[in-house]
Amino acid sequence: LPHLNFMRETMGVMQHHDAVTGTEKQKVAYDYARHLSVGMRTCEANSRSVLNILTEGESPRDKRYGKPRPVKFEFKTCSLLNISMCDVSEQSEQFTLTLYNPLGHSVNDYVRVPVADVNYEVKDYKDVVLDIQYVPVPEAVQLLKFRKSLAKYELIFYVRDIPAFGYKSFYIKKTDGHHMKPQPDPDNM
Amino acid sequence: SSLVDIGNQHIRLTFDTNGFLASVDAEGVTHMISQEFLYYEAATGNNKIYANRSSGAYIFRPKTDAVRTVAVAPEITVYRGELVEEVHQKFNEWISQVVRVYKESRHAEFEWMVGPIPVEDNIGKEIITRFSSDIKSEGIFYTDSNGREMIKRLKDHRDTWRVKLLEHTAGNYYPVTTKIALEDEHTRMAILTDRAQGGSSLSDGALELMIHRRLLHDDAFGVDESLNETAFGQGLVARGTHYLIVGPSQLDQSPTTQSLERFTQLEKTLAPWRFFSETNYSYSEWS
Repeated sequence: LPHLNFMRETMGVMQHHDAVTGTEKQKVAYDYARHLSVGMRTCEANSRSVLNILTEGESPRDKRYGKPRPVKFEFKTCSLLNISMCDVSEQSEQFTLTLYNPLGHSVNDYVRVPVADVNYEVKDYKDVVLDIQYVPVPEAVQLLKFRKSLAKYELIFYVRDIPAFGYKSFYIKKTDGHHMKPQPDPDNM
Repeated sequence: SSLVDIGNQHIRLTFDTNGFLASVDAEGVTHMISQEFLYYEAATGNNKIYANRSSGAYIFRPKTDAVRTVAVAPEITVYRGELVEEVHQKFNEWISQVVRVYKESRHAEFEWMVGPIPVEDNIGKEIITRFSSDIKSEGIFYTDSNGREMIKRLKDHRDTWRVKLLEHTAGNYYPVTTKIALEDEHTRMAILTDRAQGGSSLSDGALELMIHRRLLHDDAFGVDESLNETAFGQGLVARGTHYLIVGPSQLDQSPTTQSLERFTQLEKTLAPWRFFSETNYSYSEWS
């Protein structure tokens, strides 16, 4: 509850007219950003905890061994995905991506994951290997002075039917195979 | 091969030989729609009287109604694949964009990046993206009210009093939280935003949205600072997305375009949350 309350209070502050319109002084803007950043992190702890409870549920195998499966996942949010940055996807040999749909109807989604190379495989929970595509991170983004990232590409895949107020998870792993790096269309240079 | 096009069976975008968007094919009908980045030069003054008011945090006040262009021929690179087709556009050293159409989508995405806005010439700049079409909107456009109902706007007009605008551009700007749209009896064009922005339709068939601003003077309404935010010793860079939806208009007795806009708006503003977890588990263990 204290985690949620921090974000609740921050959202209260964000309803001040200066926060809504951007007419706050610069130092106040920094403070707003700090509050929102901390609020996102505190709520992340809650979602991590809830998702771990949901994904841990006792499976038949667990019952056979008489104990819950001791699986804990990080469920990190990557707040810099808008500039194609994410430590987990850039640096891990294998990782999972969980998509939670906050809407009251199922949705489809094109997922873009920043990656350093073009040798990944994406599987869903039914052991189906998904079609993927790579596109380069735009040159202007790669040249941003403050962007410290290994990601040169974005891995794209299509997710169908994420259930309402529900989630789907994907297992993403580096492979030994070599894939073609995305090349510009030569007819349109 | 001099023209570039990207798209799918629902929507197809064509770019001219200069690298600008030239037309959009939506559900088999071709519409002349172009898109470009422009900027207004900010007004500066001593704030003693209204006529000398500077553009600032509280008010958008261009020096003149004229806009400046940023590029005559953006560099473009095209990437095609099974899931998405993208055009990467570079307009200048501080404006670039990726235009993309996913295989299953009925809209086009414009992911723009602007900044750091140069101000070495001591001129504040307010950057806009403008979509111009052949739609005969007759000065009428619609902006949303906090993502809910759409409010009808008529250029140079107020519903409850006779207005004579002295500032033609700023006086026609309205808040846009998620959507701005216009239409005629056949066609409707809507742009969805990923954040609140100012927007307008200053000529028939055209929609514009302000995406970034960097100003060098305070407007004397209270903040007592110019809107000139910096980070790492340079002006801020803003990156965001616009979603373009084109289709038959409401007047054509077809609710499809507006319902598509509504679903897309929900799915973009409340997009699935992404959670990443590093793991040592094999696939079967994880499964």
